[in-house]
Amino acid sequence: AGRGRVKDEL
Amino acid sequence: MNIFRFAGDMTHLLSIIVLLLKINATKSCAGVSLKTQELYLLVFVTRYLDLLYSYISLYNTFMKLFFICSSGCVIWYIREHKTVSQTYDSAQDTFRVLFLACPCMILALTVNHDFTVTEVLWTFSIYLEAVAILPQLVLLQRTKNVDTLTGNYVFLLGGYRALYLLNWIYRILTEPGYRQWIVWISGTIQTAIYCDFFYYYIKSWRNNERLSLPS
Repeated sequence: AGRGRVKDEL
Repeated sequence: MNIFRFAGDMTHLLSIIVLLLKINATKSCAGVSLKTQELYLLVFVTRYLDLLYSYISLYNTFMKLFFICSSGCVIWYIREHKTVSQTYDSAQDTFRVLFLACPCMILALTVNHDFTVTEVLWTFSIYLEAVAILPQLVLLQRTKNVDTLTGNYVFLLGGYRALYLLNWIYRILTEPGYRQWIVWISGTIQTAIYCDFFYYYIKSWRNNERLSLPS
């Protein structure tokens, strides 16, 4: 969680 | 990527294609809520800001662009197309979307992972997507006979989110440390909103009768 967490889900 | 998430994305893609086919084939948007479509465009635009500054995969980029363009296309059809726009029933599609958008924005400003513009907007899109279908469900209750394609559209939209629930369970089981409380809770609420629609949809399908939601 938090900054830079990769949002790989649409 | 796992099969549940891929199936969910494909179901979401299919739902939009079904909607576009219905509008294009029948040249009518009867039973389709413009407000829900506008909320979805707002969801996609605020969620996919990372298109501007990060690249994850070709699939990810293509799907984000498709969702933004296709929802924009649906809105254009309903608002601008000379024939389709005549069939839009604005008198019935009266849900006050500000009652949805404002609480979501307030919640995004208070409950988020990071207090940055992109993170707050992304969180806003997660909350908004959970409730964006409400104007459409209200419209279906008001327009007595729901045409099959519109019913299929809503069913596929609910199915996509239900598949995402399976995806999250799968990722919790296989990826130690994978945590997305905001997405999980919001997505569960979103899927729960579809439950009563699923009940009437499946009942009408089994009794082979027209889908009609009780008002």
